[in-house]
Amino acid sequence: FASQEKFFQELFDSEL
Amino acid sequence: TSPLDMENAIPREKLISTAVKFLLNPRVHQSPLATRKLFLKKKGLTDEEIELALQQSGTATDESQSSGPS
Repeated sequence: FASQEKFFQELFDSEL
Repeated sequence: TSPLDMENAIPREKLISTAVKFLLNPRVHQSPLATRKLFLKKKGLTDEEIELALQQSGTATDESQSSGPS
C-alpha cells in the first residue's frame, strides 16, 4: 500500500 | 561538513540505530519482514546492516505469520 510506504518514509525521516 | 552532503554524511551507526527505532514501531513490526527489509534497502542500508538492525531491535521474526487463522 502506498500509504504504508509513506508512513514508513515519514517515520524513518523523523528518526534521523 | 557541508549541508549539501547531508545524505552522504549520515554515519552507518546512525542509520542502523534509526533503522532499529523504525523497526520497533508497532505498525512497522506488523508489516511483513520482506517489506521492512525492502524499505530499509531503499533507504540505503546494506543487507548486513538490515540484519544488524533486525537483531538489535529483536524484530527479526515475521510477526504477521505467528497469528494464523483460527
